[in-house]
Amino acid sequence: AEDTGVRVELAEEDDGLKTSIALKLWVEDPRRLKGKYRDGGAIEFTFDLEKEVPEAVAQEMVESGFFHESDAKIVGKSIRDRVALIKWRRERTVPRAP
Amino acid sequence: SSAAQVVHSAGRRFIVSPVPESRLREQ
Repeated sequence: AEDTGVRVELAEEDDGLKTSIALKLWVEDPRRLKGKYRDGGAIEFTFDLEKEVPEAVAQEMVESGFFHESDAKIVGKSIRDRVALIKWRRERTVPRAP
Repeated sequence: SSAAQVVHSAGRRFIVSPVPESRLREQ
């Protein structure tokens, strides 16, 4: 995935079955952001792989005061890249039995 | 350290915790 300066990673192991997965997002390179990154911590949230849209979550983060509106695009893209990777891997691996 | 939480009006919970140390990019 392209390095946007905003990092998104799995916050839990992906068994390949659950639709909602916990992700963790943090800013590795604040200079890449237009607005100030308020918190400096990692933000953990759950994301529904089937129903939800990365850009909508990014907008919720802006509305929750984590990011400036002008950074919604870069945050949305970072989430989108990670979600795409999760889905790509799932297509290629047989889910482990619970 | 206690993780801070922000619940968005749409109901999503955002839990803020320290950035994983090992993942910080070495400047």
